[in-house]
Amino acid sequence: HTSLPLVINTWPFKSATAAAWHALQSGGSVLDAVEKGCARCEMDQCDGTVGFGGSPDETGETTLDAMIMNGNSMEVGAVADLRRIKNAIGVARAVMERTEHTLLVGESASVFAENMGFVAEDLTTNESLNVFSQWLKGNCQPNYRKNVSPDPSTSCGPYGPKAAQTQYNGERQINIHSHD
Amino acid sequence: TIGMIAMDKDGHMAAGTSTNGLSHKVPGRVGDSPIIGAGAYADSSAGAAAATGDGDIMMRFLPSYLAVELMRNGADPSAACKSAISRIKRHYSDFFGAIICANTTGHYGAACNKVPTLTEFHYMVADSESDTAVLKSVPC
Repeated sequence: HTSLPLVINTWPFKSATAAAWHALQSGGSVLDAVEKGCARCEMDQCDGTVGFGGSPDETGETTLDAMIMNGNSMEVGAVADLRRIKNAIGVARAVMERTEHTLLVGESASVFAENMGFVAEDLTTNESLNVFSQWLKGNCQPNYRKNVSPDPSTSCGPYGPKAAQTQYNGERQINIHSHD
Repeated sequence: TIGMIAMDKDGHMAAGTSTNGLSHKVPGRVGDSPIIGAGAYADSSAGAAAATGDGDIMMRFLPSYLAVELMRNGADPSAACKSAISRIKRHYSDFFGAIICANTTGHYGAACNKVPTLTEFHYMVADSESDTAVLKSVPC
């Protein structure tokens, strides 16, 4: 296909594609298209793998990662381990346009976002709380720890280092509703 | 996770990602999505790519950067995507992942690694021909 302009995105997230396409057709830039498209997915909580209320960590908190890149200027803005801010792609764009840095992370990224006018709010939902509760009830399985004590394949933490390291079998518990 | 590429009629490109990562991750864990060249990469002189899957594995291979560089050297988008997946597969044969690629002329493609939970990868495309979002898929 050579039918420019073009929007393409991973997974069957139709509303995100439509939002990006609308941005382009309305005279927006390619950066606007990517930002609008990803932001749509964040609000829609696409597949539970984007935005607030999904993929709770070991403590039950949802944290967000996002990045945007300008293919002309090679400018990039990115945020990782962002807490309490729903519009992660918007913060990533703010990193690109309002700092000379590339990547901000964690609590400091959240403070930056608040200073730039993004609203801080709890990213937990009943759904993410339920996922977290079920995980705790299931002895914290699946679990990404290794070579720690107590045995992470059967027990919850807190964990400490295990004296003798065992051979890791390399099995990963990624599924279609838990991915980057 | 969503990974997205946008290209205007003049060939200007942008790419982006947004994700809440893996369920039950260790607090502080960050995946490939915000890592430039891993989750996505764009260079209007060569192409753009966006990856999705197990970021702990994929970020070690910078698959989006690799795919763009392959397109810069003449590979078509599907071949570039397949090569980026193959590079990871050499070391992690059962990794969960997929990638989309687009070159400067607006040609696009996708590839994925076949595992029990991923035998076909779905992605969305909108262009001036369709004027709307169209579901596409590629067998892994």
